[in-house]
Amino acid sequence: ELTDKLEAVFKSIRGHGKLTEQNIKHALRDIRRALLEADVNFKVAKHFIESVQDKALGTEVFESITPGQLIVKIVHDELIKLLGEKDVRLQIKGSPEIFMVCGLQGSGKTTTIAKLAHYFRKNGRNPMVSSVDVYRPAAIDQLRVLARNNKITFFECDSDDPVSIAAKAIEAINTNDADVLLIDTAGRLHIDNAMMEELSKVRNILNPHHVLFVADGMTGQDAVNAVEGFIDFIDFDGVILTKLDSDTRGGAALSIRHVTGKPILFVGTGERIEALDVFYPDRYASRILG
Amino acid sequence: LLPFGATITDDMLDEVEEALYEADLGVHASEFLVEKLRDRAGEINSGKTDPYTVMKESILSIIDHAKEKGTPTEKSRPYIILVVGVNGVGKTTTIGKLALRYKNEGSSVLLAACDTFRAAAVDQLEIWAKRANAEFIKAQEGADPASVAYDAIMRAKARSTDVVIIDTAGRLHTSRNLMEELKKIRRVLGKSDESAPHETLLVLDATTGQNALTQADVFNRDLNISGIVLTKLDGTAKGGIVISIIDKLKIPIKLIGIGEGVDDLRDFDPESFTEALFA
Ligand SMILES: Nc1nc2c(ncn2[C@@H]2O[C@H](COP(=O)(O)OP(=O)(O)OP(=O)(O)O)[C@@H](O)[C@H]2O)c(=O)[nH]1
Ligand SMILES: Nc1nc2c(ncn2[C@@H]2O[C@H](COP(=O)(O)OP(=O)(O)OP(=O)(O)O)[C@@H](O)[C@H]2O)c(=O)[nH]1
Ligand SMILES: [Mg+2]
Ligand SMILES: [Mg+2]
Repeated sequence: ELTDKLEAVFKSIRGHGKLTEQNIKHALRDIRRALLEADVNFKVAKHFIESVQDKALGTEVFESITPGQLIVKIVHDELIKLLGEKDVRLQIKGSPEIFMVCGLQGSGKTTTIAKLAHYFRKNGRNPMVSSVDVYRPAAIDQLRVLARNNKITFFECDSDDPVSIAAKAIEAINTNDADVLLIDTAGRLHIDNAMMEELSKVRNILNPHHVLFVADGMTGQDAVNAVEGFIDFIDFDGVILTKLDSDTRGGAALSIRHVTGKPILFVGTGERIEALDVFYPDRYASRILG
Repeated sequence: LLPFGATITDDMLDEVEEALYEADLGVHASEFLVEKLRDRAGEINSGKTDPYTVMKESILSIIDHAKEKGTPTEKSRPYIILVVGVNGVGKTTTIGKLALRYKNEGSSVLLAACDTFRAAAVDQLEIWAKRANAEFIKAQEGADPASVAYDAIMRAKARSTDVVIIDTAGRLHTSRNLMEELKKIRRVLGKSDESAPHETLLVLDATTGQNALTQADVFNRDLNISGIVLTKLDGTAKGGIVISIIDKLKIPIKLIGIGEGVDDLRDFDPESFTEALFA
């Protein structure tokens, strides 16, 4: 437990005194270790520790709080600040509103699209979902089954070209009286140029109000590579982190946030249709610190 | 990255440490390997060896100590392979690739769709069975995974099928109920043949960070994993966490996934894997 470790480090400087570069050196090393074990990208961890050090140096240690507690409080506050101080909510951008979801293979996009549609329906809107994943075996069946099981309108299209499916889905918004259209895309690698080009074409046709990057909450150091690749190619404006019902520390959130500055909007917390929670920076900060 | 003739300095060790972290080796393995470089600084600085060789030798030695588990030298028939792992790692796709491999070797293969939970999971596996020209069995309406597994073994015995591969639903190692469900499938397999399952393959995603070690630990405790398949190595993730998994749990990495096509499966090669860590 990080707090206990830091308490031990600071036994020697209880009471009066200032936090100095010398006496916090070990604490910072322990914190860096904790962040790396939590899957925070090592470059991000390095920058983060530097900002904690800046905040900590020269800070007075009062009787009411131990140095260890003070450092943990600074770390906690810095984490919350980096993860996004105020809960950023999805801004409604008029009707009909178009969402496109993207990400690496297996991150949870199809399941998340269904969850989002359900979330909008519970909030009184009329969502329609469509898939342009013409590659993965039974990918479109998967979304169709999820939609049917949860009374969500599913756009049927027998084209096998992602761009034309997208174009037809947009035309179908009015006929279906939908006010939200959610488009599921195939998982792809940021280094697969052909697939990234395709994603770019689909995005151009959709001209979506929101492009959401769906990332697996258990992702390690590679989180940074993936988001940089997707940002360069198509840009996105929000992130959904999935599978956080696991015991993963989820440091990828910090890396993604630090590198892209994009808000984390939701977290996936299970396979059920309701398992989509709003992202709370302060709860998440505690999770990362373990 | 680690040129021959490089001298051990603190800056150089920092660079090495960063490269190891970047490959997802994790704190424990990275610190261990950096210590190795410090220990042998004398030999390195005098040119007797170089940093790259020292690291490579340490890693290969760890990989070498993985035990060959669970593969009987006497091949049973049907040879039963249980495939498990958390959600979305590539189990179903890997089974499709594995099925083709066995078919190309002349074996008859039956794929059992024991993921009775996820939307279109059965349809997905059925398409893979067609691609690999393998037999396929799925649940009777509402049947549970264990009974599908049992039916699969019965069918394989009746038809003298060589290999049965069992697809299971993705599940978190943190879900007690779902892990118990897997143990039940395993028990049912053991009833039909006390040496079954002959292989229990844990599929891990190369993009997963330190949680992969926890996954391997829990799945191994509950099911006695005979080998690991590391998927998505065609991406930029290096999967270095498997070094710690092999070191701590002694489970061998048997196969790697390098793409989404039916041919994108390779035997794990310690040398090329280790070289790729530093690429
Ligand atoms: N436990 C858990 N499982 C999840 C969560 N989100 C998705 N899953 C599961 O993760 C697996 C992959 O989900 P998909 O929705 O198929 O992922 P995808 O990104 O669409 O996959 P591709 O289309 O192949 O790239 C499925 O088994 C889902 O049920 C989550 O928040 N928690
Ligand atoms: N690039 C790449 N993608 C892969 C690889 N293996 C699997 N995939 C993709 O990863 C995604 C998930 O694969 P699945 O086979 O559905 O994974 P799963 O473990 O069966 O998923 P669940 O049953 O939902 O838990 C699909 O889009 C696959 O095409 C691989 O080696 N490389
Ligand atoms: Mg999908
Ligand atoms: Mg599957």
